[in-house]
Formats: sequence, structure tokens, C-alpha cells
Amino acid sequence: ENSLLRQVSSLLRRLPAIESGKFQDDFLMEYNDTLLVTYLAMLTNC
Amino acid sequence: ASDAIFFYDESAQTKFQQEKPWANDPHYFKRVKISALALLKMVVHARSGGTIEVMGLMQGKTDGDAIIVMDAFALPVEGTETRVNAQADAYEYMVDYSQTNKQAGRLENVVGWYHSHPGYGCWLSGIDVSTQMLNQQFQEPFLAVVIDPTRTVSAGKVEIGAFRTYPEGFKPADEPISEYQTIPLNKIEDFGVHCKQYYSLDITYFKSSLDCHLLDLLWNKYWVNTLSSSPLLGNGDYVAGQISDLAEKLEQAENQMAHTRFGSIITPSQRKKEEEPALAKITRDSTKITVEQVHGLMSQVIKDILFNSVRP
Amino acid sequence: MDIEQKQADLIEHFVKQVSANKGSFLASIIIEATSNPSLFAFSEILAVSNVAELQGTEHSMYLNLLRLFAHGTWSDYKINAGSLPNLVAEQVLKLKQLTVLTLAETSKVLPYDHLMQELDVTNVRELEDFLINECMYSGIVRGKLDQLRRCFEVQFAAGRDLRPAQLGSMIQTLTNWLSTSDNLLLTIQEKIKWADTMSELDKKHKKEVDDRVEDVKKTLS
Repeated sequence: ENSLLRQVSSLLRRLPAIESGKFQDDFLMEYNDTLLVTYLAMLTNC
Repeated sequence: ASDAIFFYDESAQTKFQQEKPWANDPHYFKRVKISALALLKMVVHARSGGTIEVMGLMQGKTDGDAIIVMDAFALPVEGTETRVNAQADAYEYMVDYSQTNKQAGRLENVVGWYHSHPGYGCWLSGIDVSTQMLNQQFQEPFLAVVIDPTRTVSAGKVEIGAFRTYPEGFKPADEPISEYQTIPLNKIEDFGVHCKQYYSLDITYFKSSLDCHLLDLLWNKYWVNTLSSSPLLGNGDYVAGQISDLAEKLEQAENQMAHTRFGSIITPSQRKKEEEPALAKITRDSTKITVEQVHGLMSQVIKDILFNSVRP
Repeated sequence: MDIEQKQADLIEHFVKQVSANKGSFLASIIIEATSNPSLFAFSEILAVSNVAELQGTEHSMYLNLLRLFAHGTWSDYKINAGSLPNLVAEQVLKLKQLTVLTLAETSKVLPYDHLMQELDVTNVRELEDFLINECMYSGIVRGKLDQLRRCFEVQFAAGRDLRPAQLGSMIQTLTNWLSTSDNLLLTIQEKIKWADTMSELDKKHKKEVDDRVEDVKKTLS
């Protein structure tokens, strides 16, 4: 079914959704911030 | 059968109004049923207010010990916690709206009011309690609903509470412990002073068959919105505020420890009732903040794996 | 998906027309199909046997034209212009639109210079007008024009007809995606089990501590 194949092709072309150095930096920074919050929370619990 | 709840029996409602069973029992109303439409409207209105408190009215009926909220409408007032009677600005609007509703064939009466507490939880402040007491004096049956749109986003579920006040001077029997919620330090006194003057009602929700159909149609749109948003990014200010509040509470607890001679060692006979020590509450608050952060991060990581790790 | 819905009726119409005609009549239908402003897919028309029969006949250039519109670009036309019929303005526009789709397949960020070269456009203004009016407004492409970095960031591009070799890589990508999702689900299930186990251990530990505290209190009292 050509219509479905075209839609699938269009969908697969969108992957990966975001791929850039800046995004990786922001993502890892957010990751680190959350891990820091978790670490601080464990210290608080202790 | 699911749509039967939408039927309005005027004669039954009038009879109920005349009987006034709540007059003899301050705890008469125990349940609230909110329609999907009313809930959506209230939450969207609360969220649209941002950090400013907004308010509105709810329309519905009663059914035994339950108040049924069929619909809600916003009032053109803001900052309900900053004034003694914010509702006064909207009296004309309320009257006009109610009259127009009746003309349009909407038979339900106003059964309550709702307002938002952005970021500081679902409870009634001193102003809210006096407003609700006044309402319950002259407009029974009347319900107070509080929505926290900020915590709704960060928790991923609607933070909502329904309350009714006790009459002036009424001393309730020991209430069952309600679900713990974090109260910011600057609001804790207002919360504590008035928390015994009202009780919370159990909330359930209902929707019509048309609502079901429409919500099914919107399912994909809902998922696109959910996947596109992140509570970590959207609620950064709120989280920073929570952490700052936690730090202040820690400092306060530390000062209390320093001033109390024997710390928190109180013999069992001197303890009037089981109360969580301040540090335990702080621990719970910090756990809650962390869990919400971890949930947000988990969703980001899962999205990253699903949509960014595959290449054509 | 919107594009597919929009052109589904057109495809059916042209397939019917092509099925009911042969030989020279097909040429005009092919020209009409390739000029239609709402049609961007031609593989269904190509699949009709009457069209395939044009191969080796005097009208084979129209078959090549249809193949060009199904898989080719404006640059391909310029290279092979000798063996293809002259294009009318609508066909030129359509081929350039399809060229943008092909370029979007390879890269999500399309530099203006590359686009101008591929589309034979002389200045940025003309390029942006083309991208906005002919591509975005027709719904085949969604994206952002970054004038500072002189590039077009593609967020969505409609799918073109598949070339014969493409199906394999598509299946491979889908398989990879499926296995990534399966692994993710397994990981999530493991984490849930781990969380449940840790919670049980924690409760058990808490109970032991509470019991010990009670024992000590009893001993003291």
C-alpha cells in the first residue's frame, strides 16, 4: 500500500527527533540537576 | 444509565431545599461528584491564572449526601487571597449569569464556588473559611473547591480538594487524618489556625457518553501534548520555590532544636496526640520534591531513548 | 497523513483515468497529473499496467517523466532534459516542491545555499517565498526558517514515493525502533520490580527497627 509506505517513510525521516550538541548539553545539564536534587534529598533524609 | 445523572428533577431538588437535612448535621454532605466538563473548565481556568488566584462558581444539584457539580463558570475577579471579599466585585456578573442560564433552559442552581491556590496546596485559608461560612449561612447547600494548578502540573494529576466549613463554635469530633500535603512556611500559620474549622469531602468524577466519545477523539492530541511538555522545564520556578521553602523549614527546625532544652524528647504521657516531628515532615517534603523531579527526568530519558536513539 | 488524505481522491481519479485509457491518451493524463497542484504521489499511477506498457513506445518519454516525478529531482530533470518532454510552469513548480522533499529526506537542516543551488533560485527572498508559499502552505513541509544561520530547519516533510531499494532500509529502521522500544519496556519492568523489592525491604527494615524500639522501651520501663 503505497500511501502507508509514504507515511511510514515520512515518519521515519523525523527520527531522531532532536540531534544537536546544544540539546545534548541541555539534556545532560537537566539530568545532572535532577541527580543533584536527589543527592541533596538523600543528605536531608540522613 | 451513565447519562441519568444529568437529569435535573426540579421538584425533588425543591423538596430537598425545603427539608434542609444539613441544618441538623454539620457533617451531612460527605461526597462530591464532579463532571468531566466542570473539572476541565475549572482546571483550565485555574491554570490560565498562572500564579494569580482565580475564582469561579459551580452549578449543579444534590443527591442525598452528595453534591453533584455539573458545570462551572469563571468569575471576572483575581487575587482572591489578597482581599477579604473578592466575590463582591462579581456579584452583578453572578446574578446576570444565573438569570441568563435559567432563560437558556439551564435549571441547575449554583452549588458552590472554586478558587485556585497556585503552588501552595488545597486547603482553606482564613479568608476562604469566612467566605465559605458566610455562603453556608445564606446559600446552602454550598461547597468550596480549591485547585492547585501548579502542583497539578508537577504531580501529573489534578490537585483538588472539596471542603465544607463547620458552623461557628462547632467542635468536631477527632477527624481522621487527611492526606498529608506540603504547606509553604509563609502559609503554614494560616493553614494551622483554621484547619479544624472545615472538613474535606470525597471527590469522584463522572462523564456523559458524549464526553467519553469526545475524550476518545482527543486521546491522540492529549498524548502529543503530554509528550511535548516536561514538568521539569515548565515548573522550574515552582521547584526552586519549594526547595527554598524546604531550606527555610530546615533552618526553623534547627533553631527550634537549639532553643528546646531537651530537644524533642517528650515522655509519652506528656504527648497529647501523635504528631509528626518537624524533621519527619521536612523529610517527607524533600522526598516529594525529589520524586517529582525524578519522574520528570524519567519521562525525558524515556522520550530521548524512544525518539532520539533510532536513526534511519 | 493530511497530505495523504488530501491526495487520496486525486490518486484514485487518475488511476481510473489511466486504467481506462491507452497509448497517446495517457500522455495528456500524465501531464495533467504532474501539473496538479495537490498531487505529490505517483507510484499508484506508475503501477497501472497501461502506463508500464508505454516503455519502448513513442510515448516512453512520458513514462520517464512520471518516473522522474515519482523519484527524481529538478537537477535530475536538467541532466536528462534531452530525453524528457518540456515542462510547463506548474510541472516545474511541482518538481521543485518534490526536490525539497527529497532534500529533507537526507538532512533536517537545509542550508540556503544548497537549496538555492538545487532549486535554481538566485536570491534568499525568492527562496523563502518559495518555501513559505509553495511548500509550507501546501502542507508538504513544516519547519522554521533561520535567517541568521541561513538554513531551513525541517520539522516534518511528506513522504515521497519509495524507490526500489528504500524498503529494506525502512524495514531495518522499524526493526531497530521496535527492538529499542522492547528493550526499554523490559528495562522499565525490571526497574518496577527493583522498586517493589526495595520498598518491601525498606518496610521490613522499618518494622524491625520499630520492633526493636518497642522492645527497648519495654525493657527500660
